[in-house]
Amino acid sequence: KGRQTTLNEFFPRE
Amino acid sequence: MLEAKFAEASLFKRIIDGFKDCVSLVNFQCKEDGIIAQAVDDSRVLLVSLEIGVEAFQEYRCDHPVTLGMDLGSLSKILRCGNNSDTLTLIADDKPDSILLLFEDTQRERIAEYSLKLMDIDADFLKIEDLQYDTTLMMPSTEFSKVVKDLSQLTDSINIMVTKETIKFVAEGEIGTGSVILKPVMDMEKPAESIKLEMDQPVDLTFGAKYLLDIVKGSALSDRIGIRLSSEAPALFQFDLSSGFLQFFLAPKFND
Repeated sequence: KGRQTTLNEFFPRE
Repeated sequence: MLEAKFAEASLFKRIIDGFKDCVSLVNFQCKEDGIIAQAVDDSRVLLVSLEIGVEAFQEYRCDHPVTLGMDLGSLSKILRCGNNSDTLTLIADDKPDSILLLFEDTQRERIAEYSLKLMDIDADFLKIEDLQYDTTLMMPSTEFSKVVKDLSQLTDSINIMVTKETIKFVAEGEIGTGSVILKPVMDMEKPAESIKLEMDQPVDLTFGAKYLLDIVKGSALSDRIGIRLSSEAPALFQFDLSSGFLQFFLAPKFND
């Protein structure tokens, strides 16, 4: 049921 | 030198128990104004962000910033050795290879001292800007925990839909379906039981049930949970401390 996104798609790495 | 004393060891225990099952290696950054930590789970879906402000401690002193890399499994073994009502002092020098945990029972003059070896943890720090959210919810953490545990029995994905007057949780699984509908309510007698909803845009989001089950383990920290939802960003689940917070950022599931 849908694709699990990851945080990397939303937050840049410092 | 770091000396951070909790009036009750149970507070630090509850903080660590709140996220030790989803992340194992964590850098605790100790500074003059308190302790912060950030860690991402192995699947990079759930991010934990902890802030313990100076006011949460009975006594706090940190002369130089110091990073304490700890294995939470090992840390919680040691935390189990102290009694809940003991005071707990964390002690580390400026370049530590271990941290000292001192449990004191002032009534019985019992002192227990443990040291935990520290680790060099190579973890990148994610930059979380101030995110814009479509909807903000505040509700009893026990209520949210029950909904998540109940619906997780049916499925591995839980859908959260919020409209102006309704919060709807839906599970569709192989054995059947379930839904729970909550309405905003103000309980004057017991304010902690209230459900508050601020909605700018309706949301319809799906989250992995296993991550929500990890998040509700933070419920022992606070009788309220704040939930902020956006159609375009990870959701934020927050438990407030007397000073500071435990936050979980959870990446949603998308229908491509």
